Amino acid sequence: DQETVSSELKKPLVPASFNLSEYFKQFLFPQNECELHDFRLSFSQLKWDIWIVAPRKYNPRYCKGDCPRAAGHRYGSPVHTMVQNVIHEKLDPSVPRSSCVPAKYSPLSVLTIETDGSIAYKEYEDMIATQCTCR
Amino acid sequence: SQASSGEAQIAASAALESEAQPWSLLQPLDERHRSGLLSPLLKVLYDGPDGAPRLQPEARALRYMKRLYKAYATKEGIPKSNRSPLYNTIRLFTPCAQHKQAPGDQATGTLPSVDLLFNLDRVTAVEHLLKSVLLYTFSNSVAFPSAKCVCNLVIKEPELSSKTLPKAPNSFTVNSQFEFRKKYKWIEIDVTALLQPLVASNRRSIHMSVNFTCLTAQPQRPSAQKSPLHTTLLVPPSLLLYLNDTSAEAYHRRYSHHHKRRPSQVPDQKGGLSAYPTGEEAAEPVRASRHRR
Repeated sequence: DQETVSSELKKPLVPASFNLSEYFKQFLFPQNECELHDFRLSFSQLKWDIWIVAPRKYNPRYCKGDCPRAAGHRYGSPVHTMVQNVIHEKLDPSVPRSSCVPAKYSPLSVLTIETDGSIAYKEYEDMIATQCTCR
Repeated sequence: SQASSGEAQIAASAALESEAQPWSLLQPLDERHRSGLLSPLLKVLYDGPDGAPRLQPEARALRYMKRLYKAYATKEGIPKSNRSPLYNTIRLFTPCAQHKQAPGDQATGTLPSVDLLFNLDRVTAVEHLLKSVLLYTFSNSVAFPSAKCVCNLVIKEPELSSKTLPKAPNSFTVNSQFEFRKKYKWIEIDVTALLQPLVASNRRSIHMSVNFTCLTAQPQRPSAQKSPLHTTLLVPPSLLLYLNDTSAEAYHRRYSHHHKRRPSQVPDQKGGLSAYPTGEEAAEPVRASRHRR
């Protein structure tokens, strides 16, 4: 009747403390999305600076974060990734969800002192993660 | 039932693996095939930092290789694309032994010959030699009158053991000419044609004797002190090997067409030796190809 309708209309649509942008954020981007992170390592931490002369710092980078359920083209994931997520959610939770892992790497040049005192400049494949994917 | 028996198998093999020592699962590659970083990484994973004792390299050699590193890689260690895609490994060896041989003759400009022994054990079987140079580095930019020099280099066969039949010593002698210019920090003498067959046949100990005959612009008075040129050329050289590491861990650049093979990267096909002095840019072979061979 008119009274209930008018009292209903007077109620605020959303609680005052409610933040609309926060609300929508959970749909737009997963909180800690799968992405590349830095980790600057100095070879002295591994006590390797006695034989690795250069580079001083080495940033192998790594992938960390949640994979969205429908990890499609955004991560360059194959369709298998979604199949695995569906199995995890609908059929058997012991099958793990897709994981956030490196997809591409770049090489690293290293200058080392060998045990016989000779010096070597070498280039190693796949030493720095450059792109992440959900698999 | 299949799944359960499969699980049983997996559990059994997991049990086996957990008992086995980690090392037995990852058989360390034998010396010839071990790649540089893999075994120290495994050592850190299993028993702490790689504390193998190391001989310290010569300061001049280390300075040269640091300069070469700066020419070929960024500060973060990313390989620059300015070097030839052919080699991904450069090794510098200093002689493990050297003896002065026949004295020189100041009048004719002949310097005493020096006997050198290089131990190339660190070259693995998967590293193929593409280019090799003898490197004379000057402690600071030595100013001396320009000089024309001939380098006489003899590679000697290892002493034959008494058991095997005596064989005429098979030594290679080559001469290479080059001109010194002012303010050089180092010169390189290309010995690829000599070393390639030896390294390819797994020879890891190279015994050679080197001597120079230099004619400077001003005639030397017999009583004159040794010229800086002479003192420089009597310091034992380093041996630089440009190699292609064919193992999976090494970085193999895709050969892009815009990389023209520069003559300095192709060992002399005529078997002759090219000696070209190079200035500051010695670490970048591109300049060398502009020098007269």
